[in-house]
Amino acid sequence: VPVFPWHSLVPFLAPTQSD
Amino acid sequence: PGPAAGNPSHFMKGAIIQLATGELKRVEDLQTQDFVRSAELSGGLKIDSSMVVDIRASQQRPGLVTLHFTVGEQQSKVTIDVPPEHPFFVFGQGWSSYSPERTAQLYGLACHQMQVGDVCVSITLQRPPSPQKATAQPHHPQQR
Repeated sequence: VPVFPWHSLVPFLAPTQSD
Repeated sequence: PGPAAGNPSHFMKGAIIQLATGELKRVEDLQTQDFVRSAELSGGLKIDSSMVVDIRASQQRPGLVTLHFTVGEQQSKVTIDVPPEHPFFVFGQGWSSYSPERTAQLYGLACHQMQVGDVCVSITLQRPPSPQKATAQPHHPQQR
């Protein structure tokens, strides 16, 4: 079973403000 | 491209996520606090909140869903197109998607129905503090 570091989820979470 | 193209396997039920604490959790067991603590521990990352303000079928890209968010304290408006099965993590609730049925089919991940007003976890890069405000820094021998 692959293990993903939690921060690899970050791009798939809700958008952040683009500035 | 096929409908399954680009489905991130992170969301497959049973996928193991390693938190910043080193703890291992299945993706379906993640809780709000896991994101909050991991962001705190990671340094340079800040938990933000993105509120869903509108949900509708995409006009330009059939099959996708257009989600409108207001993000952070500045309430910046951000619009994204996502597949209907894409899960988001709602504060205090957990995984939610536009189509929990499709999410269950494709990922096996149980989701709530995403609704206007849901506040989703998002993570931004924290701005570094201004140099004037910087307090005593630990010694960095290999600063780049």
